[in-house]
Amino acid sequence: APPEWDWRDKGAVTKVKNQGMCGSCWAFSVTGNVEGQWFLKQGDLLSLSEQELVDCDKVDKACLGGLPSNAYSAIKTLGGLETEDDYSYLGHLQTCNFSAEKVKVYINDSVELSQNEQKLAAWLANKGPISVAINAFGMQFYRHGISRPLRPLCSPWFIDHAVLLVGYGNRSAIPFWAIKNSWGTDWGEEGYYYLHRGSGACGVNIMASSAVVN
Amino acid sequence: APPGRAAGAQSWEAASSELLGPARFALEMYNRGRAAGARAALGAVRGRVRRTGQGSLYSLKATLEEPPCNDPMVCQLPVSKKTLLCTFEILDELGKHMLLRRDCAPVDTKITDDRNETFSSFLPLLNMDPLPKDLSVKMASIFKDFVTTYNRTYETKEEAQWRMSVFVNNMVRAQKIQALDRGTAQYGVTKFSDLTEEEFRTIYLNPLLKEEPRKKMRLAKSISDP
Repeated sequence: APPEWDWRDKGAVTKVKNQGMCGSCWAFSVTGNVEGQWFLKQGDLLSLSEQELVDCDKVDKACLGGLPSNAYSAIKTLGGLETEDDYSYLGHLQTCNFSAEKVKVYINDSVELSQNEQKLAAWLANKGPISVAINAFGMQFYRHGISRPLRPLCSPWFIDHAVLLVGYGNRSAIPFWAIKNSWGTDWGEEGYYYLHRGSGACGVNIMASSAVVN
Repeated sequence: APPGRAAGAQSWEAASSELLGPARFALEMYNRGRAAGARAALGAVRGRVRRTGQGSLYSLKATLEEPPCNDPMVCQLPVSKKTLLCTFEILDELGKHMLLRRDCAPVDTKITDDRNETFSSFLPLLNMDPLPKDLSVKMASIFKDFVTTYNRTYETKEEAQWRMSVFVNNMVRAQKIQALDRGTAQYGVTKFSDLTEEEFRTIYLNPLLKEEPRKKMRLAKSISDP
């Protein structure tokens, strides 16, 4: 893999969004991944609808949580995703208002990725931003910098937040993952979180996945 | 500071030799876990000391020189040495040192965080025994700053008082997280600082992620092309 990579520099990442008072991080992680996959395959960056997943993915639990693997299946079953503008985010569950005519993006499949962080870096640089799930220890009070909590405090067994890997690199020889969060731009580094790379910090390597767009 | 000075008095012109002990302790904590060739070295140190009832509180600004990185496990391309500017707060009580704050950033970083300087300087006050008489005034002032910054509103005075107590408790939590972090992250006041841990977890996090079983997907092929 290249020594550093950032999909934000390549135009594959939409602006940071805000899930509001709703546990819908899973939807934001997945739409972020699909946005990247569509951009790489079709050359068009579209901001996609999380509300469609919140309302219409009946396997997941809307604001009470969900799994990216279920969300990918829901997108396939529904037939695709509408854009953010067409199906705007409200931050709470409502009746599914999906319209097949308004679908702008579809996916063909989804895959689970390696737990090896070097392989994840290579996959990211080659294929696009990656949906991951992490232990959110410390994130309530995170302001900036590269987070590296002690392993017992940030166990990979207690993953509780889904986010999007958009890049990686080094700051002062400390390797990091650049992570797009969904708590607005007034949190962290303009909405981004930087987590130590290479040590399995906070379980970042445990649940990596991506949609596949042919 | 001259011996015999009253406890709590501030000494802003401490002799450099007095700062070296705490500075070396801070460096030792910074380098903990690092191999010999990867340890940072101490550069210039300046600071101040405040005397408390049972010890001294040192606030230091120090430059650390990070060695060049040639380990491909850490950095794929060699990285030249870097200079960091660090802020440390060390409490020395009865000869025992405790690191209360560690905040380092490259000297060329564009991120400034003047606001957190105030919040972090306040945290050691919470550990003093007895607590300073004007602590509640300081707490209220910083909480008011938070409310203004993040445009928080509370329905009743009682709720505002409750949220202030949660805020103070969270500042202590943030301090502990900071002390235990081995990276360069800074923790402190955020827009979530008036939420209890339970509230934050319930509203913003996703407990389903740790549950098994979850739907299995096929494993992607590794990238083999250069």
